Amino acid sequence: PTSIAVIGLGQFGSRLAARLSEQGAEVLAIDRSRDIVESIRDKVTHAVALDATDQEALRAAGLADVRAAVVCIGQNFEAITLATVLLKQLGVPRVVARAPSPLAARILSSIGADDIVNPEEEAADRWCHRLVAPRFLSQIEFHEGYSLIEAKAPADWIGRTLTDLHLRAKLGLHVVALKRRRDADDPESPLRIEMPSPSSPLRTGDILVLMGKDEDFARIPQ
Amino acid sequence: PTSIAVIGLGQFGSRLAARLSEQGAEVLAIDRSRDIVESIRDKVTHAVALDATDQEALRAAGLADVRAAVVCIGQNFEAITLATVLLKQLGVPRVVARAPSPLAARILSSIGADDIVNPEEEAADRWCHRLVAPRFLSQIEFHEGYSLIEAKAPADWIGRTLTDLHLRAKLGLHVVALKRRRDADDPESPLRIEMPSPSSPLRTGDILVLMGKDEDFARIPQ
Ligand SMILES: Nc1ncnc2c1ncn2[C@@H]1O[C@H](COP(=O)(O)OP(=O)(O)OP(=O)(O)O)[C@@H](O)[C@H]1O
Ligand SMILES: Nc1ncnc2c1ncn2[C@@H]1O[C@H](COP(=O)(O)OP(=O)(O)OP(=O)(O)O)[C@@H](O)[C@H]1O
Repeated sequence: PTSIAVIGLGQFGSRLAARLSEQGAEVLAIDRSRDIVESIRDKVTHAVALDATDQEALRAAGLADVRAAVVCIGQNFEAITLATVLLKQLGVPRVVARAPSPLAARILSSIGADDIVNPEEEAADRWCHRLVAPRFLSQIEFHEGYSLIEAKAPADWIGRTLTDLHLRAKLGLHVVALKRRRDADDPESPLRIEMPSPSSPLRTGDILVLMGKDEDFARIPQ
Repeated sequence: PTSIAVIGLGQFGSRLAARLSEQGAEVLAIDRSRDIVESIRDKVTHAVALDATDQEALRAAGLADVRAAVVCIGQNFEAITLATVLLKQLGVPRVVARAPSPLAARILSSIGADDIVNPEEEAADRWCHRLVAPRFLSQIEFHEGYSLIEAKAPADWIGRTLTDLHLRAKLGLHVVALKRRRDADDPESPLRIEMPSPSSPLRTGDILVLMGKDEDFARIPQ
């Protein structure tokens, strides 16, 4: 079983600890506040109140034996940095550190963090895409310059077939799936995913799931 | 041009406001702290210090004319709720509200929020996937039960071709792209994305970009 330590049980840490437990991982939840540790005790494998900048306390709580540790402290960069260094010194194979800024991220990577997480910055990126190009319901960059995008079918594509639209030839975009309401007239009706048939026409309300280069998505009519 | 108001300039709000501006949107940045408003003034179109629970102050600052408003206040649920209600009353077409919990999300949706954002909870979900299935470098659920996943090629798939592996027939997984290092022996060499050829063998270090049902991904050897 995968043993994971979560250090710092604010909004991010407490949700991560609970969710990992639900997924079957062995979770060691750490926070310096006894009250917070008590409130999470039933949701995780072990919960211990200690200061993560105290190497002996970390060792005594078994941190040297976990496969991965996520430092979810938010507001105290010194504590995040010291906890990261101590966990690597204890031999934890994978340490994920929360970085409050891009500069902090570079510092943490250079002192040994294997991965970085910044919940607020990552949410700001996702929402920027959703607000600036509202036809795009979601955009996920899965490689530099390449994204998966969900786009509502533009008005002038309705009634045309995928073969006829030549999206790959004209725009360099690959349609990987289509989302369509079970009942086309009912906006409350659940969306179902379908593999698109090249010869069936697009309908009002269709959502195209597309892959391609970011610059090619700009050529979809907004 | 798209006019967007960002209310509450903590880590999430200030990054969102700056990023929207970089993308060419007209940004109205709001916070009750004068110092915070001053520090962001150069990065946005307009910055105004006011209390977002004061309807007249919102109207005087021009909130009735924006296309979208994002309420990024973190710690005060009452303020998030009241600001959301007031913005809808002023006629803002799209209001995105930050919810500190799933219950808060339901309340905000029922009082008029068009979209919900919870940066910490969304990061906890993404990291749970990355930690529990480490072969999966990233997993994005783009529809209930369907994901895009990046997976390192398992050892027993190396040297075999995609046609030979029958991923679609056997596992229901569609390989949409392949990431491979420009120089296979150098882990610092940049990853390049390629469209996979069905008859060329997988190499050590290859990363497969796959789409399919979540339950089918569980059948990839970890
Ligand atoms: N040195 C430390 N050792 C252990 N726990 C710590 C330490 N410093 C802070 N914490 C705990 O980390 C938790 C989260 O940190 P903090 O409150 O600084 O961040 P936050 O930005 O509010 O987090 P979130 O956005 O996840 O709610 C708190 O519960 C706090 O008690
Ligand atoms: N009623 C209000 N009107 C305008 N701004 C407000 C109001 N209440 C809070 N704010 C501002 O919202 C900003 C962010 O809120 P807060 O500090 O509560 O959240 P946070 O959880 O620390 O945010 P983040 O995680 O994004 O850093 C602060 O700069 C604060 O001044």
